[in-house]
Amino acid sequence: GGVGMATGSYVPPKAVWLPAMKAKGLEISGTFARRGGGIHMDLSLTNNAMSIMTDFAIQFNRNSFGLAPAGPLQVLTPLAQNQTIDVSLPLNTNGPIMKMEPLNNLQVAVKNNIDVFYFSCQYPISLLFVEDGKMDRQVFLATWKDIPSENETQYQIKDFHLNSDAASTKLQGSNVFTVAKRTVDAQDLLYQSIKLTNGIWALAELRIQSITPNYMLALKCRAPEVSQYICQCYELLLRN
Amino acid sequence: ELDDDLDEAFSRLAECRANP
Repeated sequence: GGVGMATGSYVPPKAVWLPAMKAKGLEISGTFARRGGGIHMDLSLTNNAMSIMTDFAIQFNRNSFGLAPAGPLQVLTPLAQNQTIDVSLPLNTNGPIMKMEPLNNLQVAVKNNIDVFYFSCQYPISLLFVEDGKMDRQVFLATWKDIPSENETQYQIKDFHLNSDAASTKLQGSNVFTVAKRTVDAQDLLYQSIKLTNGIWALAELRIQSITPNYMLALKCRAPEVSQYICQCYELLLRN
Repeated sequence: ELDDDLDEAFSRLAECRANP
């Protein structure tokens, strides 16, 4: 963030999710953001058709974490030719659940006065990292021991130059909480916890060596299929 | 005392992970 801006959860840049040529002139670009403990789908709608667009509505297919619109898509005035409007759609996680492949895939239907259009997009799973995800230290140690080593996944995150304090601060902005830090043989080991909106916890050990620019990330989770998506988020959060 | 025990437990965990 710039001067005077609060640092917060990582927000990916908007991407084109629905090109105009596939939607009779409607172009949709968007991103996902976690703000003030809430989840938002931030959309830009552009009318590239020859007539005005009205009567917008949005619907999600069931998905892995129950993401659903928390209200209607608020497009209150007709969208004129060549006009773009920005809309922020609040989401909740109370929708129907179906495991998607990839896990963070979301299928969306958008309707207007012309037709119904469909597209898929993917959200960073850090969207689902909740604010009360700092695990008690005693519980962390017990959980770390209790989760079997088969449920541990290790990743190398290459070419980073942040020190452990900077990494810890950056990650905390997206609700990855450092529970403990230890230094052993010129390596900093950060023990971190993450809680997802569906109550799944992930425990992490981030190992930072001063002599190499590579981090080692070990993730322990009772639902190990989410680990690769959490690792992707570490990369994104640390690089942005 | 619990705090000291937890500090010690994290140190042991880190030691053990860094030097398996």
